Amino acid sequence: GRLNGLELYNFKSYKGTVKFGLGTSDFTSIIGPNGSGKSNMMDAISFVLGVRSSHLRSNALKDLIYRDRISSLDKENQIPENEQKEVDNNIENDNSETIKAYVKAFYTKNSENTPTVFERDIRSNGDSVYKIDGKQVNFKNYSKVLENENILIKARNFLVFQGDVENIASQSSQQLTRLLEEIS
Amino acid sequence: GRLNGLELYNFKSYKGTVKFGLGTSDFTSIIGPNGSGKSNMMDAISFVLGVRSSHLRSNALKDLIYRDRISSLDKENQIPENEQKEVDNNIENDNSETIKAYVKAFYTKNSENTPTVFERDIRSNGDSVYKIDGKQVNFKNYSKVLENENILIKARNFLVFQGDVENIASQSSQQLTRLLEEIS
Amino acid sequence: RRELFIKAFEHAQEHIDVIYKELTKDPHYNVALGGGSASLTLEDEDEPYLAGIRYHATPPLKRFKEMQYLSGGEKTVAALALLFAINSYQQSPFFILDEIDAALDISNVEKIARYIKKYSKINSQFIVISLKNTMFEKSDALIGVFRQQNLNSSRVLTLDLSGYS
Amino acid sequence: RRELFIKAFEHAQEHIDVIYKELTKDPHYNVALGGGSASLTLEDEDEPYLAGIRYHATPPLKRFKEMQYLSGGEKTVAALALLFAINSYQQSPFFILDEIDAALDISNVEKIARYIKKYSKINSQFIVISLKNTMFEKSDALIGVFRQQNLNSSRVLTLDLSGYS
Ligand SMILES: Nc1ncnc2c1ncn2[C@@H]1O[C@H](COP(=O)(O)OP(=O)(O)OP(=O)(O)O)[C@@H](O)[C@H]1O
Ligand SMILES: Nc1ncnc2c1ncn2[C@@H]1O[C@H](COP(=O)(O)OP(=O)(O)OP(=O)(O)O)[C@@H](O)[C@H]1O
Ligand SMILES: [Mg+2]
Ligand SMILES: [Mg+2]
Repeated sequence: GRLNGLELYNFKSYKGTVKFGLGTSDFTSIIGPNGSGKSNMMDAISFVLGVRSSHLRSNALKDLIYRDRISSLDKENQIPENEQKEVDNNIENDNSETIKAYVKAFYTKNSENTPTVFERDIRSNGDSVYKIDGKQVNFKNYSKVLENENILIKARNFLVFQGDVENIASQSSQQLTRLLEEIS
Repeated sequence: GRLNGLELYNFKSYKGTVKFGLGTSDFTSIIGPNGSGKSNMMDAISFVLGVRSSHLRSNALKDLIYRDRISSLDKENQIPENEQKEVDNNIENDNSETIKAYVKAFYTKNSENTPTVFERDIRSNGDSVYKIDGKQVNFKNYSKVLENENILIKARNFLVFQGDVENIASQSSQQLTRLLEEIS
Repeated sequence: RRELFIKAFEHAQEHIDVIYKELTKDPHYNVALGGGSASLTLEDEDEPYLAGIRYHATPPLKRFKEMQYLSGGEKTVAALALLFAINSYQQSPFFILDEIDAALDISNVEKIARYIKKYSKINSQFIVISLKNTMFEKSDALIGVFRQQNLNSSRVLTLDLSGYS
Repeated sequence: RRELFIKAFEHAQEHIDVIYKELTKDPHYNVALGGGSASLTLEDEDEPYLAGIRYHATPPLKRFKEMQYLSGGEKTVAALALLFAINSYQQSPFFILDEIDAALDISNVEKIARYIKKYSKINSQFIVISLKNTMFEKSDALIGVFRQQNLNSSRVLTLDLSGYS
């Protein structure tokens, strides 16, 4: 399959809606000055695939929502969100919660012509909701569909976060076994 | 004071004797391709100042001696050297041990014209010996002379090893207190 | 369980040396001689998933195989070889790599960029964040990220490079 | 003990903001406006050496002060400001910095190199390992390290740049 494009809404340093396509490019580079938002873009892609927020340089899902400024008051009011909510959210859709931020990934499977839309929202209550082509699914089914595409979130064998590359070579022999166990 | 020059003998990737001076340069850059020996040069300067070998990407002093090749046999034969020997070596000079490797640093104190020669040797028995102007001293006196020059080995507030720079900003508030305690 | 593990391990073991050689050989010399050598070994043949896996890599013209003797740049190249070898077992559709070239000198950036360019056409899509023009000038397209100060927000621009030679 | 600690702390606290501003201000604008802001605060005023010290830094035109919100390059600059502020209390005769510019974009490398060049004349000697020409071209002298393959050894060459403009 191929990643065709992305749409971010209020994700980290991206205010409002930001959309872009990858066109037919097989090798795409993201460039820009320090602090411009390059790693935040990688965080957006990792987030929509289901990677936990602790790998995205933040303590809670709320940190991933665009913020104009952080006043110290804001800091105290934050409820430490329950990470666990990320994984066992159930299907019933309580429409009462507004979507504070989301990321959509447009991905075309090898056998198809139209892209599948993977989406992950952050709601005002701190929950995270997964959708495929607009229909809400639970995390387990979401990651199953990704696994069919060889997108292995647990192994993360296709993501290298900033500053991590050397660690791949210096990981312990046990860690290497665990990685291989994930992909087998 | 000023660092005037260095002399390495069988230190890490530097075989035999390698000497160079810094001249009158206040800002000197060390350049060269990956794996050429730049960080090993920094390790040589850190070593002669008394920094422990665990900060020099090695497990034992023996790893700092130039080696032509590592045969797997050699690996087994290494006695895990007692790090503690680095710090409490006594003055009596048992001449029987040959020097396997050494580093000399030529340093001129503000009030003097001729450089002081700081030297640290690695002996075949795994001991490390400190000398000032050719005369053996114990580690405590050696680091006292350095402290008078504001070269604080324990605080290491003037050394940034490869890959460490961001850690300085993300150290915990306790670590910061400890660092300040070292320099006060 | 043991079957699956062994299958994945043997795949990575077969590929690691070829990939490492390709990442380290000097493109100007066609000699097969070029490139270093790398290997993966099981600590316990009988119950491999309970023990560790050792990784060794020796850069071209060097003699040590332990990872502790590698320099920063040498470790980066060895790490990328391992990543690509492990990934090739269940080839993911795309890679996202954030400043993997930070510790590399210009000749190693060149080698990695060539490898990515070549395999992006054959295997997976590559999305690479880089500050070095030796890396990004080889890509098919650029995503320029900048800060729009008056909005206090990040914005993107895309540029298709395929039209340029 | 408390006296000594407070003295060192107050020295670093007074210098951190000035140094961070100098490292982050845009050299082309002479406006005093330039540069970010940084601060050090004690967690416990009464027995400071038993509690922690908090470090905050806000890059120019940004609004957050927590370190977790900084990017890789922004963190490097904040780290160097802290290092220079703490070292200025008992100024060491020299610094040795190994590839501190790895995460920096070209404009930040330029700012750090200017700072080093300026203060190497006033305070301490600087010995800097770098792969980026924007950094090493400003130095007074170069030490070129290379591998002499037939000897299986590293060798050095020195080059005095002061003769060149
Ligand atoms: N929730 C948020 N809301 C608004 N801005 C945010 C949020 N989280 C992070 N940021 C901003 O994003 C910026 C960092 O962006 P990012 O890490 O993507 O930079 P980068 O382009 O990768 O830089 P570098 O080249 O230095 O690695 C910070 O300056 C921070 O202020
Ligand atoms: N005891 C030793 N004897 C001989 N060679 C050694 C010894 N210890 C390390 N080396 C060699 O030194 C090399 C690493 O040198 P160093 O780390 O200084 O490189 P570098 O110039 O800093 O490279 P980079 O730019 O990648 O950081 C390794 O290739 C290793 O083989
Ligand atoms: Mg980044
Ligand atoms: Mg190095």
